[in-house]
Amino acid sequence: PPGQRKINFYYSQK
Amino acid sequence: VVEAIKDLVQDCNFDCNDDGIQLQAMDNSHVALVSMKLSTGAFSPFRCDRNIALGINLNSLMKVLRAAGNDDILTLKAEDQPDSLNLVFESPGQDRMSEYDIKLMDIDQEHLGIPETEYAATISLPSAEFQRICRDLSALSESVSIEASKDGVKFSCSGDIGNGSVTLRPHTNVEDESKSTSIALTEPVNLTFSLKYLVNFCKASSLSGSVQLCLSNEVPLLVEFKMGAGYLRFYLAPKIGD
Repeated sequence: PPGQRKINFYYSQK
Repeated sequence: VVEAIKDLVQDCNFDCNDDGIQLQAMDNSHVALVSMKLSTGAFSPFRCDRNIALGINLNSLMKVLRAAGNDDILTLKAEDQPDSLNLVFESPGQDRMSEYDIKLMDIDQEHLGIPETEYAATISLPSAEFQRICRDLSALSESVSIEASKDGVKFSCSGDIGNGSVTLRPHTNVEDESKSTSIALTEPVNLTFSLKYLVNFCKASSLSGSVQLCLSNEVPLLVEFKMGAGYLRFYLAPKIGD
């Protein structure tokens, strides 16, 4: 969505 | 729990181990994340001989769970290398027993590591209050700004027809702790979130009388519903400027 980052921008893959 | 998350996530691995059952899943747009834990204390008895991931379609699970009575005792069983999950519902008087098997699926899911975070603001409020704020503001706008300061927490939005805000101040209810509002703050926070997701998270309101909002600037919001022996957490990435 515009103006919105994805959650995996903040948390890395385990 | 399933009722609360089924509109956000569809196919989920229920990870079973000695600690209980855990689930982590992102919504389709990868903007929100659900994290659930049911500790062994939520079950009596609980047994898990080997760590196992049960891949379940939540819509299928809902279809079966709707066949249970509210007060039924539920038993979940899966074999060592299962292709199905067995569910047994027993009425409290033990005069009715129903049994279902639902097919399991292989789900290849990205698992995110979420570090323990010291949030700048932790707000505890009645879950019904949070649900009402999200519902009321979503009638006006697609997004809400949450601004926490030492004076209180302000939820505000603006849309085509106008704007609105709700401000909550700390308040203690001596009779019912869950009806209290508290704000713990190390620094002021101001973040904007999509209301569509928050409204969705509030479907968990029936699981807990109070909800905790944890915020730090420029990191995802944590919305936590504590349950007797576990939790249901939602993480939501903030909106960013143009």
